[in-house]
Amino acid sequence: KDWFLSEEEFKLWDRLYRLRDSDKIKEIRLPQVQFLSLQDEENRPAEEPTAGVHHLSLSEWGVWQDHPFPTFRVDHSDRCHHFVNIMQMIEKLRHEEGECSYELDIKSHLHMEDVS
Amino acid sequence: RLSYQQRLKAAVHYTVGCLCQEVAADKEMPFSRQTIAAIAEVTFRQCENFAKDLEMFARHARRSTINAEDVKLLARRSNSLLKYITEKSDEIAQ
Amino acid sequence: VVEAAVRGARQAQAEDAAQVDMEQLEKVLPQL
Repeated sequence: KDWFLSEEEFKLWDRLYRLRDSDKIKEIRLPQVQFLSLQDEENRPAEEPTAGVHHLSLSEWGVWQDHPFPTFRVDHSDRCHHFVNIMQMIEKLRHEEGECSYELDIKSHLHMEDVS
Repeated sequence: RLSYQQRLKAAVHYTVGCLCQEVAADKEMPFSRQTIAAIAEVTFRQCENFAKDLEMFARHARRSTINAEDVKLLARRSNSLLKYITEKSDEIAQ
Repeated sequence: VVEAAVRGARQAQAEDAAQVDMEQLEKVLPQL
């Protein structure tokens, strides 16, 4: 009713979801999102492995991300489709050596007057 | 329309190649042709997403033209990128 | 583009790779 948890809801959260000091993982962190190309090398904070802190990996499940999985009520975002398409492209290009099929395909469409 | 899009893609691909060449020289690490192709494709698709957002921003402001303010809004989630884009925008305006 | 290239080059350097290739790009793509 309010936006606080009710006493019952709090007890449920405390019992099932709350991370404790006794847990092996006390904190979960996403990787730092910073533009490497816009910053000084020295100012960038280093990500040191810390005991009890689990750093999530964005690339760990790459093998699974080569096609969109079934959805329920909400479809995948444009960003998701974009990512999956690029992963498929990477898979296709992975086994090429030397000449690039994408390049050979697109080269004929290049007009130098379009390039600044 | 498809031919025009292919022409745009080719221009993006060429430019991406040039930019990667600069980074390769700076970092002393070459790029495979396939990597350049993939980065070009990422860039082109990302531009499509940008274009949709920019159109919506302009429409929201009841304008029929996309302007520099819309572009700055695109960069809002990163302070460093927003600062960079704003500086470039001011340079261009001057 | 520059961000992708810089991240790719860094990854290749970290792996002692001869060049930036698909192996490196797929690792930096999610964060990108």
